[in-house]
Amino acid sequence: TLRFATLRFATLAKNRHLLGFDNPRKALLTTIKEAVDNSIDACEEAEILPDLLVEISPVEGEDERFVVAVEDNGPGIVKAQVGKIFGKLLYGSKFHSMKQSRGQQGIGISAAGMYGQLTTGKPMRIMTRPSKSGKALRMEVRIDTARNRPEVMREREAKTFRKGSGTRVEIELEGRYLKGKQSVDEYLQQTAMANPHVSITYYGPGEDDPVVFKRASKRIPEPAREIKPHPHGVELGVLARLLKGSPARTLKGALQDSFSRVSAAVAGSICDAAGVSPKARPGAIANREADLLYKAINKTRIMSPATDCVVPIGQELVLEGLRKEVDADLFTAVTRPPAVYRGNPFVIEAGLAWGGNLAADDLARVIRFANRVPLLYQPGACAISKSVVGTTWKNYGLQQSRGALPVGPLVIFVHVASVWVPFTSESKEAVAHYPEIVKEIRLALNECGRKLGAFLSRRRREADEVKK
Amino acid sequence: TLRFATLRFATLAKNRHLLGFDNPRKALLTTIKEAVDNSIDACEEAEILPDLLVEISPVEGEDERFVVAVEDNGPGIVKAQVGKIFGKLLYGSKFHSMKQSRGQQGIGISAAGMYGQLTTGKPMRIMTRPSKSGKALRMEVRIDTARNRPEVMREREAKTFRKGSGTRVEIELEGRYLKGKQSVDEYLQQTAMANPHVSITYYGPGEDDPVVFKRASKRIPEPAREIKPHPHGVELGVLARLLKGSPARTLKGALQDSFSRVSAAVAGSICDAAGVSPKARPGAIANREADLLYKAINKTRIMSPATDCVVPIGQELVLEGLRKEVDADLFTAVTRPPAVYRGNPFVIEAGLAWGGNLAADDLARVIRFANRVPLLYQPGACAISKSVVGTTWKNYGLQQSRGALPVGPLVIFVHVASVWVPFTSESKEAVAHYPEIVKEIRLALNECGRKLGAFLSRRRREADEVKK
Ligand SMILES: Nc1ncnc2c1ncn2[C@@H]1O[C@H](COP(=O)(O)OP(=O)(O)OP(=O)(O)O)[C@@H](O)[C@H]1O
Ligand SMILES: Nc1ncnc2c1ncn2[C@@H]1O[C@H](COP(=O)(O)OP(=O)(O)OP(=O)(O)O)[C@@H](O)[C@H]1O
Ligand SMILES: [Mg+2]
Ligand SMILES: [Mg+2]
Repeated sequence: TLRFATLRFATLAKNRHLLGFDNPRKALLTTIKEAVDNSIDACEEAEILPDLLVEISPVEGEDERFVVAVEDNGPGIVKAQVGKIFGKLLYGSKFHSMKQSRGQQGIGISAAGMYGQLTTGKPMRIMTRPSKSGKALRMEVRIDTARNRPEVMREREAKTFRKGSGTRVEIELEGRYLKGKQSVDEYLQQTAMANPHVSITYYGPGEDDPVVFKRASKRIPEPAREIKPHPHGVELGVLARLLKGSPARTLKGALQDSFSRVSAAVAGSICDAAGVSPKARPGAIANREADLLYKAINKTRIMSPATDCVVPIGQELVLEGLRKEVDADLFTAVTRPPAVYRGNPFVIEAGLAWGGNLAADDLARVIRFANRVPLLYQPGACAISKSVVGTTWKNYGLQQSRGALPVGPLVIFVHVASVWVPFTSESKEAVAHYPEIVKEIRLALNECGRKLGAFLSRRRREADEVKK
Repeated sequence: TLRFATLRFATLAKNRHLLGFDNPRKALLTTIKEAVDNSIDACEEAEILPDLLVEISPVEGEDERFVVAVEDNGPGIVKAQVGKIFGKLLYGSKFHSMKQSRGQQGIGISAAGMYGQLTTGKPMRIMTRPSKSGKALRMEVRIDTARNRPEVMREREAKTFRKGSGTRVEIELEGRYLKGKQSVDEYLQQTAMANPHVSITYYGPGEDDPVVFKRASKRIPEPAREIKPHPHGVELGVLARLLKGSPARTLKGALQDSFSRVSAAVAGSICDAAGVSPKARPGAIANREADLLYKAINKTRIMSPATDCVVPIGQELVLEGLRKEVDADLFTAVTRPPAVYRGNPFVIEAGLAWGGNLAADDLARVIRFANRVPLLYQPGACAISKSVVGTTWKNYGLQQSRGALPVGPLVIFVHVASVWVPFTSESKEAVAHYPEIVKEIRLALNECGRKLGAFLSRRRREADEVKK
């Protein structure tokens, strides 16, 4: 029988691995990641220096249940939005805005809340004060699985919520806590590495004393500026839809309004090249004319998109982050100039740390970031790992087997920053292989690799001289 | 501003790589795959030996546009369903049915049609005759992007559609056609390899003569039987929902109805272990009682799920497929006994071909299948590749660097068959790393590897004897 596979519990249960909840250990990490990402995004958007509190508390009498709490000093959330934000998939403020942010889909925290309810039956608990003057509210959000909609219940004043403004999210879920690789601890440590302006106070399960990641910089990063789509990245069907839906009275006006880098002159030459009147009503554009405009756009020289929509970490702070994290002899970092894939601006940053007390006969360790968020899973699926494996490290004096990572006392840091990171799935764990992105990562790695190669040959020469 | 990122053009355009349309070459392949999978599924469901026609025709006057047509002799499609099937995401007949099939999400062909309209503005063209007695209909399906719903237009009799029953799907899209690795040709060839009962007639772009893959077997595979969820795979939230929605009058009845392998006796002992009355009304079960039942279920011994819901290819036919495809000295294959991951039955099959005219110093070639569909992309993300790389091929006499594929004149065939294949994204290109699945693949590879190892040591001994 034919019917809809609507986005509800059944879908989440079947597709958990698509959303990052494959197993209890990963589910715990994904839940924290989604909440922390939201908090940092919200603080940056409001130009507040982020102070985060993360608590993982084991549930008494249950062996694999935790209450995860993430609290921020952000702008808070208006009561009317709470139900949809936490209880509806695909609802958010970032999908349609073309600028760099950690969240981009509208799925993250609602999926985490659903996973909690799926495994423990418990609702999410939200506390928020949306402005310095108002009361702080506390409420529970559960998903009515029969009607597939959120229910907001037990709303009352949150007398214990002391922040001037901010949000606290609590989710009770089935999870597993382990230290080491791909752990919550590693995630928070790497988050601090790529976000020196954030401070995180972290209470692990059963810990009375918190781990504190103090902020290393009081400077809020320049906020990303939203841009309009660039005409060279837009498909025929999207162009047709933009024109049909445009409030402008003329085609020429609609082209200027809908796109970035389209001035009156550029709009005029697009119309001329297409042979369509610039005064035509955009709502009346037929498919054939849209096709002519589409081809004309792709033949017209148009300035590249503005790049203040992306926010690289910056060479200095990448180096500083590596120095804090790794004991090494050589540190090098580079921020590439902005580039574009499918109309979306992006920036690649890379860094290397070599030597020190790193193991000389281990495979290199790759630390990956996308929009300043650590990527801890699915390296095999990631364009970053593929670019590292595809780089000829032998050129810089390292050992490397075909199809594998280089061997040596080496840490490789790569950051992909974009208005829309092309992840391989909604769990946002690995970057898809767009050739423009792979090319830029390779160029960044080669730049750092050359510095490493020069350092290593200099050291070999010095060692040879000492022998003589 | 907060709003929904609804599943329409904008989402498809942004998430193309999630659905398999990353670039024109892949989009052409994905479109053919989604249509071919649907045709084979429909024929098998109706117990018809599948005869497929696949045509790729370049569009005159355009350099990168093709019309893709896939036609089958299946049961056809009822007119009232055409709009939703081809024009609505998440609409299908397979998501809720727990049995092996190639399609499982309700997304495939609608995404392909949307991609066509996105890149060329053209609607899909559907011809279908849903029974031997009726007229064949022809209609166009386009997506109204403003209202996000399908429009079925220009419906008329399809005088050229000669089959007694069946469906023809035509999509005009931006694509690129290249032969060789990861091509349409390779996909059809591997489809024939894993589906010997299917015949495919294939007209490539500009080809007057078709490539014909004749059927190698007149036996239709045993159809997969649908099963109910197994209680051991079900989460607390799903249990709660199943009980609340059950039409049964008692809890005991609801347990028997909702699950496979739950007899009256088993249902009774679950209720006893939970301390909940078997006569309780299922709709009145509160969260606390659902929790008790959930824990009781997981402590109760329950027979493993029935495995007639999965359809392995079978050792003989795997060997036959390899022999047809590869020139080698040794062939070996194994079908593992059925296993379960997260309540879902699955079966692993593996095969090896060694020697012959395969290159001795190349990395081994891995041919992957999921539910009899070739997986050509994202090997790095795939549990199959990870299991191959994680197998210690040195134990069987092969060379292998750490973290890489083995080296040698070797082809490795792996098939994952399940009621629900856990793909890493909706493009269904790679299998997610469930430990139960990885373990079974390793066991299958080890079984085949031991045969290879024995063969190679025997050959070495024979070679040594010849030297003496
Ligand atoms: N702590 C918070 N403070 C303020 N606003 C928040 C907070 N958390 C979530 N939001 C709002 O709720 C929206 C939905 O969050 P959600 O995590 O579901 O999606 P997203 O962050 O937009 O995308 P993604 O799925 O990639 O995480 C956000 O876009 C943001 O507007
Ligand atoms: N050629 C066909 N003949 C008969 N029925 C078809 C045919 N193609 C599609 N269908 C029906 O339309 C439904 C939707 O197809 P669609 O490809 O969108 O999703 P699916 O095959 O169920 O899942 P998936 O997204 O994994 O492909 C199918 O489930 C099937 O019932
Ligand atoms: Mg988010
Ligand atoms: Mg399908």
